[in-house]
Amino acid sequence: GKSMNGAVPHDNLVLIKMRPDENGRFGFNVKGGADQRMPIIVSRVAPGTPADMCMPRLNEGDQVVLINGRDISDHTHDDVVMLIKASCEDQSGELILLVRPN
Amino acid sequence: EEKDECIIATEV
Repeated sequence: GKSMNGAVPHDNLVLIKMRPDENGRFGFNVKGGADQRMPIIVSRVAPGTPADMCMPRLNEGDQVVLINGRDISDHTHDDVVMLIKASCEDQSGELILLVRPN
Repeated sequence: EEKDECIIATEV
């Protein structure tokens, strides 16, 4: 029962946390971006990678809403990719995605 | 013109 009373609806959203592998990869592909007038969508999750094995799992078709708490709705494709890659150089190394499952 | 077949996917 988390009524937001008309605020931005966060129902049906899933928080996914993962750490990169030893090569600094999370193991998923993203498409879209503000410059392409498309939402950021997970287009592929490679088997056996952090994105595949985290709980809850990242799934193809998931729409990425927030990256490490940051609203990416105005970010270009390249901005989003840089933001994800930067998170593995972060102190925690953790990537936190808020996604809307497809 | 719209290029709707031009979808870039980047691996991260």
